Amino acid sequence: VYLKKIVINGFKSFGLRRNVIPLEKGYVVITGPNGGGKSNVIDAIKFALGELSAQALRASRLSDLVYEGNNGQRANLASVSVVLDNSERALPIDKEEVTISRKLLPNGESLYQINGKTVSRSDILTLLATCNIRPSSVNIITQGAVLGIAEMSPEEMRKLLDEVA
Amino acid sequence: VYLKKIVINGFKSFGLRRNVIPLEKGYVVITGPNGGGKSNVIDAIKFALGELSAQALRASRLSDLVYEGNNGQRANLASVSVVLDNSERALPIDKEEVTISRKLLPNGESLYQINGKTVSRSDILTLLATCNIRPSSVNIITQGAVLGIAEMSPEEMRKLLDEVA
Amino acid sequence: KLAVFMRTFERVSREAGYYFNKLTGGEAWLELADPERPLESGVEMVVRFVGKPPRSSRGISGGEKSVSAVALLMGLQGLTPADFYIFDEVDAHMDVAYTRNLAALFKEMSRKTQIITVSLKDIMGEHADQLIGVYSQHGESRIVITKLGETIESKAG
Amino acid sequence: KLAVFMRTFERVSREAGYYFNKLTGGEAWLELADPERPLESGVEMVVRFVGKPPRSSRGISGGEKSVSAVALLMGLQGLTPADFYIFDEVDAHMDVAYTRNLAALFKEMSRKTQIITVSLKDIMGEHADQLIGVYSQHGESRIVITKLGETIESKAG
Ligand SMILES: Nc1ncnc2c1ncn2[C@@H]1O[C@H](COP(=O)(O)OP(=O)(O)OP(=O)(O)O)[C@@H](O)[C@H]1O
Ligand SMILES: Nc1ncnc2c1ncn2[C@@H]1O[C@H](COP(=O)(O)OP(=O)(O)OP(=O)(O)O)[C@@H](O)[C@H]1O
Ligand SMILES: [Mg+2]
Ligand SMILES: [Mg+2]
Repeated sequence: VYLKKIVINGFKSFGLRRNVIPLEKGYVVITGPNGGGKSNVIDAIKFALGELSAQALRASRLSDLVYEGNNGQRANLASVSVVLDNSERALPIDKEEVTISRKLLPNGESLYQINGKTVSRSDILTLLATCNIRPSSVNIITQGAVLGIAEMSPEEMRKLLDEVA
Repeated sequence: VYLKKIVINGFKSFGLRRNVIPLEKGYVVITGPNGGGKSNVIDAIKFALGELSAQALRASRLSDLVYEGNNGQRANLASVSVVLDNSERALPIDKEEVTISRKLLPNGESLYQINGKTVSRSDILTLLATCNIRPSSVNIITQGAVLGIAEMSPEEMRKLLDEVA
Repeated sequence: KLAVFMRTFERVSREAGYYFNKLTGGEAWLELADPERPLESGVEMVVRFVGKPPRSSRGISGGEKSVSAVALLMGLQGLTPADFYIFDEVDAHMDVAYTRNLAALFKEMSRKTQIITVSLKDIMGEHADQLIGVYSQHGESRIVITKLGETIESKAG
Repeated sequence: KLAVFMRTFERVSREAGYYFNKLTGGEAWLELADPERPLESGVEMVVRFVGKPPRSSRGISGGEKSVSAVALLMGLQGLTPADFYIFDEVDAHMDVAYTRNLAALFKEMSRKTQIITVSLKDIMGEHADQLIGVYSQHGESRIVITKLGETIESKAG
């Protein structure tokens, strides 16, 4: 279940156009100048996977996730879709690809969809848990977090070990 | 009052030999591989200027500051001297240079000296305060601290401003 | 319960040590802070860099912490294998030698697991299957995708 | 009391803005979180990067935070001028463009104030008056000093 494509529109620094990012299966490197939007791509993935905490997406409030451009231009809603490869049917859905989408509506509510069908957030989390995918699991390391992992106290490291046991 | 020379011996990764680091007045760059001892040089300066907190020197306890080499080799005491240029007599001592030294003795006590004369820690702090030098002031930025400065809350930034007013 | 924990502990210790050795040439392992009470005890990662005595991962340098953290994360992977990893500038404090080792490790692991990493260093992208450039233009982010030599401008849908 | 604070506030705001502009070409200033109560109010730094709308320094990227923090620190200098500055890898998250601007700023400031900086990047050392190499050998740190072309091995006294 690798990430095949991400589609971002109106989320953080990604403006009103549909930004399509196809991803290869192997070794992918994202690069570019400071403030370009690299970490926002990672925030977009976490957002689509169901991340609820604005702080974990580096925003003060969820409403800060909606694109704000120059001259007061603002998107109506923030939308991210993540297309997962399902050729090995690891996810219990009989399709080659599974698309998880989330839209942050102007009223602050989130709309979740699997392959275009509206579902609840817990439907998404349950589906992804079958493949060990969670919005804030050990396989997504945000910028600056790496030093903190080595500085974990013995109690914290124990907790981490118990989580994966 | 710039830093002219640092002499380190038995402090953190600096072993039993006397390590002498002459410093130029202008733009000095310290470089080298990971784990070489670059940040320990900065810890050594803070230590000599009177830093009391082991955590601020990236150690769990003060006794961790004493050099521990391979095969259980250990220094007896950790010693750092900082030679300050005083050609403009900014420090109220009539000498071209002023040497501040600190030794961490085996009993955990610290021995402070100014130009070889034993003094108290508060004598050192009072002398240095005449030139705005404190062990943990805004002009010494430790590794990893820079992101935290931009992430200060409005209350923290206010406190910083009040401190320098 | 104790047997399950000890099996996890041993396994992560061994795997973290394997990846640490790949990254630095040294050794690493996990220790129980209080071996008398294994069910409640905290856990420490001990690392021994080449030419140095063993130390807890909390008392080492910035770059040394970065490689140790990556080794631990990879070690945890054995238990809960993930199909993809995302790393955001984990190489920021690493020197050229460790960065090169990291890029080689990521490349090797990418045969089995998708590895997505953000980096500002050319070394990290030298053997990438895909290079994604993200930059800001007129106040919004744009994407340029390069795959092994061809450049495709992200199609604005 | 209010007058003293407002004078400090204005001054740091102006100076931080000057250094921010030198580093990025954009603008920066300080704002009172609660202008009605200046004596208790918190303070925010607002930054406007070239081509982008103004934002609080808390909501920007890693590299953008690094340049903003350096600009603020330099802005504070006007009030309590220090004779020396020490920076430990403040350029870790900066890209090549900002790192180059930082090195140029440090070089310029070093005419009046001693600047000591730790960096793993060659760009930072290109115009240094002195380059100090620190490396580990047989489990202890050693020093090599280069001054504008000559190399002197640190004398073990
Ligand atoms: N809601 C929003 N609307 C518009 N721009 C936003 C929004 N939220 C954040 N930004 C901007 O997004 C930009 C890019 O941030 P991001 O952290 O992704 O950069 P980056 O490429 O990771 O940079 P770095 O290399 O410095 O880490 C920042 O300049 C930030 O101010
Ligand atoms: N008391 C001690 N005795 C011996 N070595 C020590 C002691 N305390 C710390 N060290 C070691 O000092 C080494 C150098 O640490 P330091 O943080 O100065 O490295 P650095 O050059 O800043 O590296 P980086 O580029 O990764 O930040 C570390 O490997 C650490 O384990
Ligand atoms: Mg980033
Ligand atoms: Mg360091």
